[in-house]
Amino acid sequence: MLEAKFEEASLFKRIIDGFKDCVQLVNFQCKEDGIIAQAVDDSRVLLVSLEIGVEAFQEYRCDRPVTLGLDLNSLSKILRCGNNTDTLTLIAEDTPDHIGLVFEDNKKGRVAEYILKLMDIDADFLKIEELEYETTISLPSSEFSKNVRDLSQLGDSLSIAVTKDNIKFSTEGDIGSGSVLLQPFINMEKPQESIKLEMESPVDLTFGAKYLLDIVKGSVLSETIGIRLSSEAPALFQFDLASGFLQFFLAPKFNE
Amino acid sequence: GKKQATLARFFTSI
Repeated sequence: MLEAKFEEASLFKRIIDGFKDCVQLVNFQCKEDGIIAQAVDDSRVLLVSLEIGVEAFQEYRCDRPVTLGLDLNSLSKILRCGNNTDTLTLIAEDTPDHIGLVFEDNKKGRVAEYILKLMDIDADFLKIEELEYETTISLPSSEFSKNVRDLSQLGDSLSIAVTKDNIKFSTEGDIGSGSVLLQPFINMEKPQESIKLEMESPVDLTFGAKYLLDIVKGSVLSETIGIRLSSEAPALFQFDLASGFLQFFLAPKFNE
Repeated sequence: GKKQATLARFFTSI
């Protein structure tokens, strides 16, 4: 039996909104220590990996491992029915063919119950090895989103180049080109506005803008984004939750 | 131009 209660439905809504536009059918694996999910987009370029730790829940109980095959489009329809400040409890039997979602507004005594049929999703769970990265940066997710959205108007590829002194986002397209240069700095009063840079060797990688536009939707989850880059591994874009994370692994573009 | 790699380049099981 799974009973997982979010103090506010808005957290689960934001988690799903953070990646529902790039993958549709996702297996959520529920275990004693929380919920994990993983899915690859149809073009096999972007991998989403989600981990929601037990601490993210107001109450959490999972007697034995259970896999919930969810269609995120359908799930979103139900999530829109709940109010952000409602509590949300996910309920499933040990071998479920459906999941229950219960929204409760304790002040009003309002209880809304929905049932969502589960999907049988044939997807392997990938064990992601600890990848080696040459560069780690972290910056406000709003800054990252703005750069991606601004530059993707001009070109369908976006480069991220990191040296020991700065981070440069750039693009080139038919109508022109653009770049944004950022320098690391620490904001002591508002640490979440800092730009941090750790670099072993410089990297200059190019990514499909359409995938980055999917990734920035994860910004609803965290004020900062961590980006790890290597010429030998897919780039890792990470949004941290209070307990857990939403990760995107993105394969870069290469010279032909 | 540059060509989009897939994850299979990095993860053998994809």
